[in-house]
Amino acid sequence: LRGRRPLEPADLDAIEEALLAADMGVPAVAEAMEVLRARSREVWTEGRDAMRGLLRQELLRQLEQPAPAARTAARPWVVFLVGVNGVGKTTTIGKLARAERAAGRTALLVAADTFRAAAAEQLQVWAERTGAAFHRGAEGADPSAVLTDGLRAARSRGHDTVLVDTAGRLHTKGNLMAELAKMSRVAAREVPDAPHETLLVLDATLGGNALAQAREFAKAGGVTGLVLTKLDGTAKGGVAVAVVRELGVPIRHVGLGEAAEDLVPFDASSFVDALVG
Amino acid sequence: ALSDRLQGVFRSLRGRGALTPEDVDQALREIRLALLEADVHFKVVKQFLERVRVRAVGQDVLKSLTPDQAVLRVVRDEMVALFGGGDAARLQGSSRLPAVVLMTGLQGSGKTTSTAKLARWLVQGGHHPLLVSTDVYRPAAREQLRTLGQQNNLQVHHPESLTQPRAILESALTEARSVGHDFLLVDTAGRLHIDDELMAELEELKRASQPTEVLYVADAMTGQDAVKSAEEFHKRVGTTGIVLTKLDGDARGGAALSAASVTGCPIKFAGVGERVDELEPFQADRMVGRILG
Ligand SMILES: Nc1nc2c(ncn2[C@@H]2O[C@H](COP(=O)(O)OP(=O)(O)OP(=O)(O)O)[C@@H](O)[C@H]2O)c(=O)[nH]1
Ligand SMILES: Nc1nc2c(ncn2[C@@H]2O[C@H](COP(=O)(O)OP(=O)(O)OP(=O)(O)O)[C@@H](O)[C@H]2O)c(=O)[nH]1
Ligand SMILES: [Mg+2]
Ligand SMILES: [Mg+2]
Repeated sequence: LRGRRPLEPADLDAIEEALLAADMGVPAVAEAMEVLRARSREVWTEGRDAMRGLLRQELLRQLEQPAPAARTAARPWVVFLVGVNGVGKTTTIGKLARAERAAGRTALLVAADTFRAAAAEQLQVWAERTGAAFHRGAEGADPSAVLTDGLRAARSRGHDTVLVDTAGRLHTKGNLMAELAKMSRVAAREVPDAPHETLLVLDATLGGNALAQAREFAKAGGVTGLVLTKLDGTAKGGVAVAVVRELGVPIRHVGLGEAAEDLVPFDASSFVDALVG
Repeated sequence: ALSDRLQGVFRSLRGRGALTPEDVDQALREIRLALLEADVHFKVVKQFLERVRVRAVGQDVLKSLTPDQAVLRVVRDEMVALFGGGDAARLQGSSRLPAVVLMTGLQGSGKTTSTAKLARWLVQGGHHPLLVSTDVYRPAAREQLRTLGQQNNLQVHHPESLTQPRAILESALTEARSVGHDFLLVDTAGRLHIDDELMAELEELKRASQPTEVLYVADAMTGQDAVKSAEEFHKRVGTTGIVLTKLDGDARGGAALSAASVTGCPIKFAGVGERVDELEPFQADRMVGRILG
């Protein structure tokens, strides 16, 4: 037992502050500290490093539970990107389009954000950059109508994948959330079981509000997975842990920059390492 | 709500006569939790609580018949003070036209939309702003500002053939001077505060335009990171004010306190919606109530 000592309050404080600074949120941090205190009695610890090891285990356990559902042979495979304003939905579609191409699949990008200035133009640039097909409607058109036309085009042209860009919307706006629910129903009418994936995009800089967002988006259209963007910044995205636990869906992708190649599959252990420090 | 929690703290102490500083500490713990839950950065919380504690152990609180209300009053006063008193909804003009307002901030925080909002607000105040986008990186960024201009009858300078931010800015300055615009609002690309190259570009744009205002546009839903980014932007480009966006959501908005506290900048405006008319002068007392819950 040479060199081992029980946990000191200063160690616990330092860990607690690191978790708070990573945006894990007061309830999740309190719970993690409780687990730490409980487990630190059952093992001799070597101070902060061992404590971090315990924490890493605990957080990995929470994050690795829901395994992502495998893609089927359904064609077209329809993916919605949803989330509040400015989190990175459109850019993430550009990155996913590049990944589809790399996987040898054809993609159609549907500009179903008919509200925001130059939203369709922004997505069109991504289609050009990644060699994807592109479908849009008139500015101010009904998003469900654009979606319907887009899905019909994808079916008739035999695209493998349809990536649907939706307008940023605050989860507190009932009419906008209802519009999203309607888009899910419309998609199911055009393509059986569509949307096959609904990815909720969360900005790594988000604080506790991410949890409220996740709940509402899950209720409105269903969420099958998460994308955590802007992890190339200094924000750690700790709130994603609470979202994964609450929704029971996995983090699928991580955004690490603004270019088409800046998307990686979620890696729980490197994410947790960054959280715990 | 914090008021209820403080009532709870002091109810258990009632009938013991005057409060002790230890009783105040218990109240401070409740305040700490409320602020952390509101996404205020934990270091900002520490500093803020210290200011509150110094005042809260004063006689007027300890001897108060309603100590919970007295403590709450101290918390509110200190927070409003941190927000710069809340009457800062002004853009500094210049005798040397145009007065330049530089819009800065992280990716997606609402700069382009806020640029159009501020232009409309200036027009309402009888001014003649020119807008320009120096965002050459984001797909269709310049189109976005141009479209917002067309939709809202705002003048946007759009030198199609130029591709360098510095050249675009110079072209806009020339246009503004020749036409006699009294304000030039400069939209910039979103950038990370740790991206040295892009932060240097921002410093260069500032040197070239000598702005009267450098506004840091911050998303009200930001968590602990608000301190790091606000502080770095302030250090590198000397921000003069903050625009807090997406306040029409239900984020508690602790990022506001973090950003204001660490930069010493007043929060000048609040974005309360996606439409260009959804901008308000920042109201400090309203923000305090929202953060405290
Ligand atoms: N650094 C960094 N920036 C990102 C990342 N993902 C997106 N961005 C940037 O974030 C900003 C907003 O991205 P968008 O794709 O327009 O976000 P959005 O969710 O579609 O926005 P709205 O449609 O307006 O709601 C852009 O400047 C992107 O380049 C990322 O992973 N890292
Ligand atoms: N609900 C709401 N949405 C807002 C507000 N301000 C901006 N937005 C939305 O937030 C998203 C991002 O706004 P932009 O103006 O494109 O943000 P930006 O900072 O210019 O983004 P980049 O240039 O990519 O860094 C858009 O969907 C806007 O409509 C606001 O006050 N409330
Ligand atoms: Mg978008
Ligand atoms: Mg912009």
